[in-house]
Amino acid sequence: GQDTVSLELNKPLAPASFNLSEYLKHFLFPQHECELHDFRLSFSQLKWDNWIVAPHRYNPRYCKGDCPRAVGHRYGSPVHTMVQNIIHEKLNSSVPRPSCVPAKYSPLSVLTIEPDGSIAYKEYEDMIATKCTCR
Amino acid sequence: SQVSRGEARAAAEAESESVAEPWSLLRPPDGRDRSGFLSPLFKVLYDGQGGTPRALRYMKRLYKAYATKEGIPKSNRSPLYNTVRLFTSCAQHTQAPGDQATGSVPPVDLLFNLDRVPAVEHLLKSGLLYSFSNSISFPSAVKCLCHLVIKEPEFSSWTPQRAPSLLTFNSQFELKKKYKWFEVDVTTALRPLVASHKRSVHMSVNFTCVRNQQQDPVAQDGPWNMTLLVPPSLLLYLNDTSAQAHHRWDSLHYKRRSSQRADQKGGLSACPMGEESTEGGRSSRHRR
Repeated sequence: GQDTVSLELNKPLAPASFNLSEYLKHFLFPQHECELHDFRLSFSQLKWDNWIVAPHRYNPRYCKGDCPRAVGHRYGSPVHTMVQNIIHEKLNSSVPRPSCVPAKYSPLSVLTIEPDGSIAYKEYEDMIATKCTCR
Repeated sequence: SQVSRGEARAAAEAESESVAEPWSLLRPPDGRDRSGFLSPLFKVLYDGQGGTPRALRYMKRLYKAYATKEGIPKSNRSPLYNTVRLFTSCAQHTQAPGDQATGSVPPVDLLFNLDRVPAVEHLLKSGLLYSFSNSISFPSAVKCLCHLVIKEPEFSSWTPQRAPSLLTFNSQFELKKKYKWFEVDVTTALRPLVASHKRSVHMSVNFTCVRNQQQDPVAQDGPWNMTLLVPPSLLLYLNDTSAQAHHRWDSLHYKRRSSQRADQKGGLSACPMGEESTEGGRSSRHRR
C-alpha cells in the first residue's frame, strides 16, 4: 500500500479550521463522560415524609455518562470492562457497552417517628452515591 | 415517546402509591392494621401530651449533634451505636407528693412499650431523660440518688397495690447549676429486659437530691422545686446489627486493617534478608 501511504502523507495534517485547544478540551474533559450528578429531593416526593422528620433534603446523587474506551486509569475498572468494550465494538454489538454505575456509597442519618409514637435516630448504609465506575 | 413517558409516569405513580411504608423493609413487620391509623408524625406532634413535643425537640437536638444538614453521620459520635430510640411512658402514675424541703422527687410509676425494638438491635446504654417544665437554676451543684424499682411488666391495671418488684437499683448523679435536660443512667436495669425482648417495662422511680457540700460550702441552702420535673422519657442507645444499618466501627476496623496490612507489607520488604529467611524458616517450621 505504498501509494496509499504517500497519499496519506500528502494529506494536510489537520483541516485548516482545526482548533487544538478545542481538541484537547474534548479529549481531556469529555462532555458526557461517566460522572456523579446531584439530585436533591424532599422525602415527601418519595412519599416517606410521614415517617421522616430529618433531614429535610436528601441528595442520593446518581451516576450518568458514557464509559470511555480506556477506562482503566480513570475509573479503577477491571480489565474485563475493556474486554467488554472491544466485544461490543468489534465482535457483537448486542453485548452492551459497559455501564456507568456507583462504586461507593455513604450512609444517611434519619430521624423517624415510629407507629407507636416513639422517636428513632437511625443510620442507614449505602444511601448516598459518592463515586462512579464503569462496569 | 411523550405518550409512553406519560404512561410510564402514571405507572410509576400507581406503583409508588401501592408501595407499603418504604421503611417497612428496614423495620420489623408487625401485623397491626394500618388503615385507620393516624400518621405517626401527626400523633407525636398533636397527641396533647406535654412530653411529646419536648421529646421531639430533644431528638432533633441529638440529630443535629450526630449528623450534618445533609444527613451525613458526623465522625465525632461514638462508633458503637447507630440507633437511638426515645420512648415516652404510655402511662404514668404519681404515687404521693414529694417533699420540696429536702428536694425529694415524688415517686412515679412508668410503663414503656418496647415493641419497636427489633431483635437485631442490641442495647449498649440506656437512660431516663428528665427535663424541667420551666428552666430552673440550682443554688449550687446538687448530688442525687435515684431509686428505681422494676416491676412485673404484665401489670393488668393501674391499681395502686404494689406489683411484686423484680429488681431495685440505685444510681447516683450530680446536677450542675444550669440544667435543661439530664439523663439518669439505667443501663444495668434495662439490659436484661431488652436482651430478653420484653415487650414492655414497668418501673417506679424516685430520687432525692442534697446540696453538694464539698463543691459550694458557702452557697446558701434553699429548697429547690423539683416538682417542676416532667415525667421522664426512656432513651435506648442501640447497635443495629442488620445489613441495612451503618456500622461505623466496621468501616473504622476496615480502615485500620488496611493500614496495618500496608505497614506489614512495607515491613516485610524492608526487613533484611537474614530476618526474612528466619521468617521463612519459622513459617516452614510452624507448618511442619
